Amino acid sequence: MNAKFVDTFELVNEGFQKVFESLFPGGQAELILSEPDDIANSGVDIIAQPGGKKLQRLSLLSGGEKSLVALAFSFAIYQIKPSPFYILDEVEAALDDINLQRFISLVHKIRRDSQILIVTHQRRTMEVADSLYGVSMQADGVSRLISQKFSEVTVGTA
Amino acid sequence: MNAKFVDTFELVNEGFQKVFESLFPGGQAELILSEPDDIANSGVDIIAQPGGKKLQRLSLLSGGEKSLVALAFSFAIYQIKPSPFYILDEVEAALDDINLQRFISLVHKIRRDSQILIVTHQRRTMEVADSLYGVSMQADGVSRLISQKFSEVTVGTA
Amino acid sequence: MQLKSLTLRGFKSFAERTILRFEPGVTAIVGPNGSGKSNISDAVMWVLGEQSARTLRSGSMEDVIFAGSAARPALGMAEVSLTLSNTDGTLPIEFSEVTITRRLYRSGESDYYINNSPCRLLDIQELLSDSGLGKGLYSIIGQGRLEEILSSKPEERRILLEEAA
Amino acid sequence: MQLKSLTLRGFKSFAERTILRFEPGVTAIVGPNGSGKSNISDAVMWVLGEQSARTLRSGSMEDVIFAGSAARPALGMAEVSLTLSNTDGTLPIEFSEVTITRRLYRSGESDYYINNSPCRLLDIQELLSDSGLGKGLYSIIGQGRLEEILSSKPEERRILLEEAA
Ligand SMILES: Nc1ncnc2c1ncn2[C@@H]1O[C@H](COP(=O)(O)OP(=O)(O)OP(=O)(O)O)[C@@H](O)[C@H]1O
Ligand SMILES: Nc1ncnc2c1ncn2[C@@H]1O[C@H](COP(=O)(O)OP(=O)(O)OP(=O)(O)O)[C@@H](O)[C@H]1O
Ligand SMILES: [Mg+2]
Ligand SMILES: [Mg+2]
Repeated sequence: MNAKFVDTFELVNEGFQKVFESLFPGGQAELILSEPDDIANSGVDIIAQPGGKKLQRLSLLSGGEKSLVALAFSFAIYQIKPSPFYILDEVEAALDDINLQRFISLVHKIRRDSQILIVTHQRRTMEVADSLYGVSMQADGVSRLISQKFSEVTVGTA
Repeated sequence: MNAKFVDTFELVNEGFQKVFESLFPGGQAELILSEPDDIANSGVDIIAQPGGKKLQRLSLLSGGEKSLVALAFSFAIYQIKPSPFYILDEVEAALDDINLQRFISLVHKIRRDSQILIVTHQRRTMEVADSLYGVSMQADGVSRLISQKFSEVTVGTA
Repeated sequence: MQLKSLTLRGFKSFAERTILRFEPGVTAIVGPNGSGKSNISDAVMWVLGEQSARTLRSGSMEDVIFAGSAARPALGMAEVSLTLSNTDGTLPIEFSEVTITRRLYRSGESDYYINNSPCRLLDIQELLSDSGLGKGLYSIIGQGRLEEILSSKPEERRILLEEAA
Repeated sequence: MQLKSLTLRGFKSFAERTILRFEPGVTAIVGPNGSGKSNISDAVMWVLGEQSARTLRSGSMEDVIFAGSAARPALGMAEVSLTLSNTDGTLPIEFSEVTITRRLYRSGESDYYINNSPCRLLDIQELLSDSGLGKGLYSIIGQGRLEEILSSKPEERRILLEEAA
């Protein structure tokens, strides 16, 4: 139904703009309908302008900037329709230290109402966790797990 | 000419196996002709088996393993036909600490005869550099450079 | 609804029966390259009904069964079970705890269970359809797949929004 | 043959004339997300003759000209110069130092220079054809592009090998 889609679109758009601004101080972004005259079939496009820069096509953004825009879009949807849990597999790989901190703040926003599994190689992301699972594979080609609550473990090598 | 391609193929194959074994202790890999009965038109396929594991299709490899296989292939070509310089843009992003060290050893192999520009966020990769260029962008949306020889700079924040 | 546990047996590199128990909040999964972290994420997608082998980095569904290693022979079956607490009644079923199980044999035969009662894949999909865990699984971002949101077609992004409606 | 320096002027985010001087060995390029590191790599590909806008993350070649920012107007031209030492005679030209320059105007007009003499793109391509810096530029691995070697077609990998022959 068109009305429902438009409502969802406006809610997600609003959330997307807020999350984007938290990730890109001074920046602005929005979602637009790819075909505003044909709402029944229109797709959704993303417009994003980091702070101080000129609005250009998404492809010109840097690796880290693209990650942040994609995270803003995903998290905007998560806020509209929370899932009981999320699995994020190395989504912060392209981020510098400052943006990693901003990503971690995003994680804090959704952790109250949902469980989050984060696969990561980054120490600072591990520090946010309530519990840790270590995965290892020995010469027999079989994966095994070690579970550790964060209070019991020192984060040594990844 | 077929003969030339076959010679190159065998040289690169040999190099690929050597580099692969340095990145995957106990592992084995090779290049094969996708169409051995039609050498004039045959493509090149990659077979890779990390140590202790069973030989399976490349797509099942992990993110870090795929990076290493691709690096082994690239570096095998570099050894056969060195370039005056290389530019590697965040190629080590998916590697854990141990594999990062192996990647750094690869860099040491080609640095004697070539210049290498490495774009990186990783401290350990920076420590391998003879010189450092810092890139920054202020509120005016313009990129600027700061050059530093490694001896003059402490690697603080990325 | 909360995740309680995930059990893998013969799924990809998890040849031996392995149980992850889940706490509230954030769980970090760490380990060396190739150790099996992303395979855990694949297991969750698979038990929730993922039908595309490609999304699981596989060429065919049979690839998810432990293929053996230098030291061990291949197994004939992969099985994953996911246990959820349902005390808030999110899932339309009369149990406070729900376990979904999926099994695949090398013959290509599949078995599905809800709380150890055999069922069809369709029953699992219907059970999950309103929970946010159903089709599309937008809540799982696989390794290297984050940027797809930007390079995908506008129509595909619309579908993501509609599933969140 | 060695890289001596790279000069950017109006290329992507490098609105102001910027010179990188190269030392032997390893040079690390570091900085925050979006600061311009990968744009430097794009500049090298471009001055060496890259003709695919897509490889430069652009929609059209015009995208490589500084587009302005919140604080500054767009520029009308992008220019990149690469200076190489040729004391070992790798390049078939009678200079011990060779500077390749490429310029693009918003009109779409392009200028090319070898040591400040106007030339065609073809002359630059021929000059570089045996140096390992020519077509294919297998020596530049762009951000996020490493895995393409694995997912590319077997025929494409053959071409990489043939260029290394
Ligand atoms: N059916 C299977 N049988 C046995 N091993 C398998 C099977 N499928 C995948 N594997 C192995 O699992 C490994 C990949 O695991 P996974 O992708 O989970 O690694 P990872 O911990 O996420 O690593 P990274 O940090 O590099 O992303 C591969 O080495 C692959 O050989
Ligand atoms: N023609 C142009 N005019 C002005 N700015 C541009 C132009 N083309 C690209 N940019 C800007 O350059 C920035 C991207 O720079 P680049 O890709 O080099 O970043 P980076 O330092 O590699 O970052 P990361 O660490 O995230 O990969 C983008 O923010 C983009 O807006
Ligand atoms: Mg992984
Ligand atoms: Mg970059």
